[in-house]
Amino acid sequence: MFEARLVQGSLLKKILEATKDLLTEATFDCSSTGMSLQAMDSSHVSLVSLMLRSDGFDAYRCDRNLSMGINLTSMTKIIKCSSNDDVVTIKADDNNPDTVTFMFESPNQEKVSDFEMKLMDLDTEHLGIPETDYSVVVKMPAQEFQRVCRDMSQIGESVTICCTKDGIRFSASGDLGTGNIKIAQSANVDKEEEAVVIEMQEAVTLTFALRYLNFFTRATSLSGQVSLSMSPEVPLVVEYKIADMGYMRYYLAPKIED
Amino acid sequence: PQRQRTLTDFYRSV
Repeated sequence: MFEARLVQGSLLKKILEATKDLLTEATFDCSSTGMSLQAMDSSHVSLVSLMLRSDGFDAYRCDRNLSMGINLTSMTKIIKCSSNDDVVTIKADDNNPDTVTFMFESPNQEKVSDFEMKLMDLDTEHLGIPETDYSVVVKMPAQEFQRVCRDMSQIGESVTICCTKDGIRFSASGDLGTGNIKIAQSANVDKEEEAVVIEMQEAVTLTFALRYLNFFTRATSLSGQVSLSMSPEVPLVVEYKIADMGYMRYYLAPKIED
Repeated sequence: PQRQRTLTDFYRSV
């Protein structure tokens, strides 16, 4: 028996929005710890890693580990049938292992819907990602990062991110010319969410495809802040924290000189 | 001159 109740049901809409450009299907792994998902896009250039801890749900029961192969397009259709203020419960019954049920309850309990969705048998590749001490971790407002990625993609297909203790610089070049955006570390801020904070061991310069970074910024509604973790010649980690529950992380392989 | 790497260049399947 698996049952996970989420009063803030609209969170699932935001999570699906944040995966839709990268994934069409994925396996949700459910255990007593929580629900997690790890999946690469079809080109294997980027990876989505979602964690929703069990203690972040309003009720959570998972008697035994369960892997649910989900067509995310189908799940999106079903989740769109919920209202933003609905309570969402995800249920899976051991006696009926090929389906998952989504139940939506209006806040006043006057409307209750349930949708049963067929599960898929997915043969997904799982990557072992080691714990890494990154050379640079930048925390910045998620909306600011979204704006930078959007603006850089007006200029070119790739962005070079150069991070020093003074700040973070994004550079792009293309047929029309070049663009640079430099954001300094905040001197002092009243609101933590508006701060730009750079923790640095060594300066790093890396180049990434903007197409994927723009896909990652679909998660902007999940969190006020985003963190970018970088080390020389390794994948970038872009993390959006999901308050009191976990995170949505994206990994992106860099572009490197041959 | 720069080539897009894949994640499998960096991480192993488990």
